Amino acid sequence: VPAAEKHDEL
Amino acid sequence: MNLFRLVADLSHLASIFILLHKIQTTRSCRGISIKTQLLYVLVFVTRYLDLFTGDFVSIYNSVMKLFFIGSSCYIIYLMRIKYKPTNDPSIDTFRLEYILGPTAVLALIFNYKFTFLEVLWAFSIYLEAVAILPQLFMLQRTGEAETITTHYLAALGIYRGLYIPNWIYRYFTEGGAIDPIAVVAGIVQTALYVDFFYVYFTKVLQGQKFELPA
Repeated sequence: VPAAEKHDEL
Repeated sequence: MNLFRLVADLSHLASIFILLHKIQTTRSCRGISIKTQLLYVLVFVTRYLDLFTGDFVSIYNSVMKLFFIGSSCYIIYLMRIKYKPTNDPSIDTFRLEYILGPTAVLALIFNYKFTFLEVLWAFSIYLEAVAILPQLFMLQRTGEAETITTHYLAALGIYRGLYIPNWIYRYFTEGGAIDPIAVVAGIVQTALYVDFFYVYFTKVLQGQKFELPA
């Protein structure tokens, strides 16, 4: 999973 | 988590406390666009649905999400109920459909996956990018702002600005990781503050009142 899809930012 | 993002998030937190402080101490929401504040509620509610889906990131992340949802709703309560008479809709005239329509369409076209949660997530990113427009429009219309209101906007602008070095840092430390939706929307969002910061630096930080040239 690319970092983009983790949604770990606010 | 890196320092850019941490300071950005703290600046975002600070902006909310500055806004609450302004409303509570002056007992007035004069100069604040309720449309922008309503858009923020929508931004947080649509983005943080993952609080309920089990995609846990960290305690920090969840607490911040709950705080942003709760505080944005509380601000609406203050503006719509507690200090309603100080809220002047006649100067808060930006048309919300100009924002909601295009951002909804963008989210349907540009998203990471065509699922309910992912489309809403993309929508919240696009919406946040332009949610400040009614507030800036109002500022432009009245041509001036209370100093405390400009500090609120400055804190918000710093929050957005710092996300950019955060992405650059993440790109290099996470093996070329990039979140194109967040990055493009974030750059647009930051650009919207450029005019404001020019006046903020040249006037407010020099001790003058925030006034736009006639």
